[in-house]
Amino acid sequence: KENFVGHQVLRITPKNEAEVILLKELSQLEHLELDFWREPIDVSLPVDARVPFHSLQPVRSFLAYNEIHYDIMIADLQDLLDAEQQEMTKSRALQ
Amino acid sequence: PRSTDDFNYATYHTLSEINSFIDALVQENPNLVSKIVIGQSYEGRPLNVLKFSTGANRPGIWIDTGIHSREWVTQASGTWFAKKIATDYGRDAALTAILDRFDIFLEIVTNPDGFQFTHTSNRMWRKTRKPNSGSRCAGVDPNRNWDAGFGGAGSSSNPCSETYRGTYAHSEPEVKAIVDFVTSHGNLKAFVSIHSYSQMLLYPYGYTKTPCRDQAELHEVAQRAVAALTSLYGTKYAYGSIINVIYQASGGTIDWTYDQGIKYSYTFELRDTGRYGFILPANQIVPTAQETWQALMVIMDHTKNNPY
Repeated sequence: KENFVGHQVLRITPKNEAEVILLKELSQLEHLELDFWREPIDVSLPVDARVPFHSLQPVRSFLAYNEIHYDIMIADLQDLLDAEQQEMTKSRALQ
Repeated sequence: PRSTDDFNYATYHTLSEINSFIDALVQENPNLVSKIVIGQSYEGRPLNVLKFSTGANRPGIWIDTGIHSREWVTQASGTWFAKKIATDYGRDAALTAILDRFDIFLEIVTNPDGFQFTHTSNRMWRKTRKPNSGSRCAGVDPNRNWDAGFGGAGSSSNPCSETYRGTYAHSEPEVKAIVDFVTSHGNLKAFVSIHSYSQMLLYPYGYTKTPCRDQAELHEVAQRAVAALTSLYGTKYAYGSIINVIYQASGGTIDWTYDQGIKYSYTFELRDTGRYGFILPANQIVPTAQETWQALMVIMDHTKNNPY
């Protein structure tokens, strides 16, 4: 089973078109293996990206260098998935 | 569960559990609900559709949930909708009036291979599971695989992309099965495809900026549907055409259905709490389904009252 330990999901809020373009460029960098849950499209829409652990440093550096604001929406994806599995298991046991 | 009354709608379920639910619902409501199999997925799973019908030769309303496999709250909501329809018929006047005139078709797991894969191997899987010749990456985005501006901007030609369109329109059996069903049925009057997340209710087009000819009416219905949805828990939705509200997306489901003549073609993006993305906690399932149902009823009621 694929493991997502250390993966974070960042909610990035571009404030102008230039930042949207920078985020589009970021999304083209295949070696980072980013998974855009909400793609960079328009200033009015937030961008959500799942960032593997090995890409966290370069992505955060990129955002900081370009002064693009972001929040950590999910700090460790695997924690949420473990909780999801536990909930399903508990529900089955109750059933 | 011994019956669909015992089924826990407030938790996520595996594919086999959902399939058992479908069979139980049919068994419990033989005069209202039947199961039709419209095809097979790439890996050979049945593409099950629930048909709610109270008479012969009726026009139809289509609802599908979960064409993107990792969007688990959609399949969970679809399960809740199925029970809601079975329960409310004969009790709720508005739904009864709809079912007295229309059949409702509900495909709860539109992409069963992908859904199974999210449960067994990769919770983040979005696409179908068919291998792509010459690539290490499998799967096609089934919401870029329809013959509506296929191959245009807003879809990818890279098999490793999450928005990979496939080699040709309707290449995915999960898509082709719906295409064949829609064309052979020939009398669907509404088509609603449900996704998550980002809280939007959208109508055609996604592949072109040209407004669809019914835009004014679709916009007005969307406005009322969103108002009904918001009235329950205050969830705020954006609404409008796909290309104006989100982005240019070619090869999308409802662009194709609209171009086939199904005027009331809509797509939802369900709840976004801003904290969980696709991993919406299970305690959000029922509220999400309840509020979405309010909007679905507005669309279905409008379809009933405005024959074309």
